[in-house]
Amino acid sequence: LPQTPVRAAMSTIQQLMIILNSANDTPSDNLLFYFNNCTVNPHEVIVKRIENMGITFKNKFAEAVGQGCAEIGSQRYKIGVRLYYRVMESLLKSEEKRLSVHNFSKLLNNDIFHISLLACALELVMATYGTSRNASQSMKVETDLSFPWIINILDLKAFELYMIVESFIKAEPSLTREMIKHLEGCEHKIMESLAWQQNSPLFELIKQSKDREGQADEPEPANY
Amino acid sequence: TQDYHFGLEEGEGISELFDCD
Repeated sequence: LPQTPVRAAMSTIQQLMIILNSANDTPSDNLLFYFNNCTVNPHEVIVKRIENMGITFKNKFAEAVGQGCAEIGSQRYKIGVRLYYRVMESLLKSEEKRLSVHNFSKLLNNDIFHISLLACALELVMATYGTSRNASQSMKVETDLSFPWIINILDLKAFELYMIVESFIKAEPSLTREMIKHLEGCEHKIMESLAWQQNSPLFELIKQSKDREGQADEPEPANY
Repeated sequence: TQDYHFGLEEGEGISELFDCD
């Protein structure tokens, strides 16, 4: 059958459903294994953060789309969290293989890592359902929920999301072409404009790399 | 994923990106 916008959106949604049908709403046994291997066990903080961000997401979604759709926002968030845990597990497995490390305490206790991973998962869910919403216009929308809405409501810097996208795509081989194209589009928006806004962490990274280069250029003191 | 332009270099992964190596 010819691919219409609605059909393309539906197949992406179905693909997302297939991916997440077997995913968990809470950390899997594998994830708990990694959490328990950490010097500082991040489990409680991770679960608490997901709860708190859930409240923020649902409130902002209802504000944007209409109070009558609060439950839809709740469902979207739930799907996003499943994808978040699923990709986290896959990321840790590949890092374990690549680095032969089992203790991911620093990474798993890094707030920015978790918020950017969750934001990436939620952006994908929003984009997948958003296209269908556009196609059906069934919901009253006060605010455009397309990117960068999700990083604004989660109070995440654009470049922080940028840092996770490639690893996210690598870690989740079942993403459809549309999903990957969408995330790539987000990357372009970030590098073309959002990453260059005031207070972006990109400026600090550029400064650090310049400092490193500067040190490399300075002649070594004689006592070396 | 063949359309996506992977840019991370060899030996660069999520741990390095988030300064947790």
